[in-house]
Amino acid sequence: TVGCVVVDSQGRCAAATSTGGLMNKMTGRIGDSPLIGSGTYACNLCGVSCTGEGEAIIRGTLARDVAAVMEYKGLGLQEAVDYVVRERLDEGKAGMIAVSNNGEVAYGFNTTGMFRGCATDDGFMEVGIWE
Amino acid sequence: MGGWAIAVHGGAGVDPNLPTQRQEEAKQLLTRCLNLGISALRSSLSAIDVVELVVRELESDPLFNSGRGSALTEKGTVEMEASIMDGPKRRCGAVSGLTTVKNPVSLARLVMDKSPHSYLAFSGAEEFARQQGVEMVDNEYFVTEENLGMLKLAKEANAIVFDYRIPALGLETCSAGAGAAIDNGLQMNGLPISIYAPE
Repeated sequence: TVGCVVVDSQGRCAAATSTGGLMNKMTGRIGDSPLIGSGTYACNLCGVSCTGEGEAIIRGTLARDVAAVMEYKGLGLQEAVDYVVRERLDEGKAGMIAVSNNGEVAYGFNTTGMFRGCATDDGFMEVGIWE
Repeated sequence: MGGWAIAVHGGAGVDPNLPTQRQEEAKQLLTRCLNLGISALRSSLSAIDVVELVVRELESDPLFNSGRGSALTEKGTVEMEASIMDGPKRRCGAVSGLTTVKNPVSLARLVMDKSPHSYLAFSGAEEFARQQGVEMVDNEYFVTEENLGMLKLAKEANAIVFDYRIPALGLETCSAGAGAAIDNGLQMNGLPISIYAPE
């Protein structure tokens, strides 16, 4: 699974996710990536793209939950990502990337590593795999 | 209002024994995609255009599980899915079950922009792709030798390949490849963990 989240200089957020799914999956299986609110979500507040064990991401409506805890609990972006990864996955394993409308970027995962990269307007740039 | 920001991912759950050279390849691809997105943002492309541009790049490279290099079904074929969402008006588009569309994320964008729906799947999505004139290729284009090997491993382990939570035991792990999770009684979705194996 691959994904990208962006907030542009006008504060507009967007998210996109694309995948081949799971190796050896049944034909016809649909995972979280195409499900708006689970694998992908964007609103005025943030943009989120998830990856990992699709069935757990779907049950946890993971991407929408980041926006929801920001909206209703007033959490910041990284707090919201950490909260959702910690509280919404049960025994599931997943990761996510997110941006907020004020130019923040965040990620979180409870799997063995996640291929990710992030950059911001002020020159910050990071590419990583492990914790 | 802050400035722009961008993040990309290539999947969660990495083989703990992934060879260093493969790790470097992955970092180079992620860096290339970040730079592609950064120059687009500096050229004032909108967020929705940038996410589509970057995910297309990731789909075209066989390294990660999407587009070319997608995971294989139990039949050894590729069925891809993608979605895209634009924050300001929460417009969205999604596709599933694609077998011949070269860049699924761009079809998802067309579903959002050019169809009255938000989600098209399987034959309907392929028909829409033909109407919209997007690039279409044979399913073989998406299949890689490495993934055929991983499918063989997954079948031997009788596993649905997921991610690395428990370092593979017994089966040698191939680069970014599969291995069978040991059965330690852990449940996932009410099923024994052993049916899930590292991706």
